[in-house]
This record gives sequence, C-alpha cells and structure tokens, in this order.
Amino acid sequence: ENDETGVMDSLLEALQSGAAFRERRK
Amino acid sequence: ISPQEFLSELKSGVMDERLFACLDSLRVSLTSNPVSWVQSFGHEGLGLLLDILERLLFKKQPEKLDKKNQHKIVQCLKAFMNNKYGLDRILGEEKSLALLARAIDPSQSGMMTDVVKLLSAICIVGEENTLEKVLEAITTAGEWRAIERFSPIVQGLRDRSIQLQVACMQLINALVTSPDELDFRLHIRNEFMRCGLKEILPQLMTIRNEALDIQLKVFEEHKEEDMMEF
Repeated sequence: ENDETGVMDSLLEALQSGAAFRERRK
Repeated sequence: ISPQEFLSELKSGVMDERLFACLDSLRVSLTSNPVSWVQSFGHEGLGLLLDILERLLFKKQPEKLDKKNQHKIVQCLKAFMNNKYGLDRILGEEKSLALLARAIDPSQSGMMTDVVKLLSAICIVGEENTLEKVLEAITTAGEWRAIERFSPIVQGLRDRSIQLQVACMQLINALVTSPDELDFRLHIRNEFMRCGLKEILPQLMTIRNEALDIQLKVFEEHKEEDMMEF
C-alpha cells in the first residue's frame, strides 16, 4: 500500500466528480 | 538527480531563477520516481520545502519570481503527497496546513486553484480532527490578514478563472460536508453564506460549465439533506 502512487490524483478526481462527497455522507 | 543532490541544493540557500529550476526539476522527480525516492527525499526535504515556502510567503514585497517559486513549491507538495507516505507526512506536519492556508491568495489565481484543491482533498481524506486543523489554519491566515476567514475563498468564486471558481466551490463542499455533527455543518455553511456566498450563488448558477454544475448540485443537495435532518 505504501508503494502506491496516484493517491492525490484519485482524490482530486473523486472531488471533481462529486463522488468523494457522496461517499463522505454515507 | 539523487534526493541528496536536491537536498544539498535546497540547503545551500539557492534563490530566484536557480531555485525555480531546482524546484521544477524536483517536481518532475517527485512525480516520476518510485515512493522509495520520495521517502528518501522527504525525510529532510519536506521541512526544507516548507521553510522556503514560509520565507517566500512572508516576504514583505514579493517579486514576480518569488510568486512563481511559491507556486512551484505548491506543485512539489502536490507531487510529494501523491502517495500514502507523503500524504501522511503532510497531514502530520501542522506547518504544512498553516502555509497552504496562507497561500490561499486570490491575487495568484493559478496557485490558489492548486492550493484550494489540495486542502479540499486533505479535508475529505482526513479524520474529523484534520478538518479542525484545516479550519484553524484558515482562521489564523484570516487573522493575519485581518479579514473574515472565509472571504478569500468567496472572493475566488468571483474570479474570472472558471478553474478557480470550481476549486473554491469544491473546498466549500469539503468544509461543509466533512463534519459529523449537523450543528457544525450548519454553522460552516451559514458562515459562508454570510460572507458573500448567498449573493454570488445565483450568478454561479448562470455559468454553463459541467464541473461547476457538479459542485453546485452537491452544495444544494447537502443543504437540503441537512435542512431535512434539522
């Protein structure tokens, strides 16, 4: 898991699509 | 270029064009190398980057190149936290949040767009106390400028750059969505509304842009859900 890159890229994509907010509200 | 070479360059107090070239190259290295490289640099490098950013942000009369270097450091931090190690380091370093909040500067639209996006991601990924730390950092930055803490974010919504408008709306959603307690969510939303969001929302809704529409829809939906819960 520590070798994974793209963590921030995925987060920013999820914010842009609104998915991150839907996930947060669950 | 090895992490050690970057460290010694940054430690040497390099400035202006040479600092810009170093940071530009560092950003590429942080992006393209494995996490072990980032870890090797980060042990000492994160502190050095934050020290330089602090010096540039607190400069009384920053020149154009100082502002370019500020933005370049923000881009390096973004590349640095594109993995779990880097993200955890940034979340654990209170100075990093304080400086990112201080870099919310509507006069530097490009940098502000990046900073606001990073802070949104930090709010969403972190625990409840991360949100509190982000809010504390935003409050301190507001106090330093002697303005209302949310006013630079609302000002970003009035910018000509649609990317900045979308990013600011994202941060508002991240700040409003993150608290577990309804009272806290209502409080933050109301504070944004009082700070000028109420006036600007109808204007934003007339802009035809898919990314902005998504954020405005999220804002409205969550507002309605919270009102129902209330």
